[in-house]
Amino acid sequence: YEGVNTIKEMGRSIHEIPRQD
Amino acid sequence: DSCIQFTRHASDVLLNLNRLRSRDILTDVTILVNRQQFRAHKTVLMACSGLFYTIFTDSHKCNLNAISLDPKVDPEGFAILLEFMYTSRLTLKESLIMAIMNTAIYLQMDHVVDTCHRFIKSSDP
Repeated sequence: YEGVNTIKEMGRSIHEIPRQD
Repeated sequence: DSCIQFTRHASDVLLNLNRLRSRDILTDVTILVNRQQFRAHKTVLMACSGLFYTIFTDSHKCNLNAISLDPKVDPEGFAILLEFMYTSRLTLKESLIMAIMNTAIYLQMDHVVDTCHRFIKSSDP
């Protein structure tokens, strides 16, 4: 990924799977 | 008593999962987007996408080994989001940002959608 402007996103990236439905 | 935390473990695990995907080892589903096909692991798809979580927790669908997505989905957008799922890196090409965001909405990847929104707003002149 060299040469690409990389922005660090510190927040949550994906949903959280519940412990049980 | 001590506890040793290997701080790069999560990214090492993800890298190995991506290696398994690229070698088609234990992949268990083919995602059909228009005429393109993508092999993947259901567990990784479910961990990253609300849509796939819903599909694969449905007892009638969890054993499917091929899933066709809505024809409105852009294969390039899907490919970039699948790559994100397995690498944590989202490649935002100017020409594809809307396709990526719309695909993320379809896949119910809300945090990616929010991030795309903020990226678009910040890069608006």
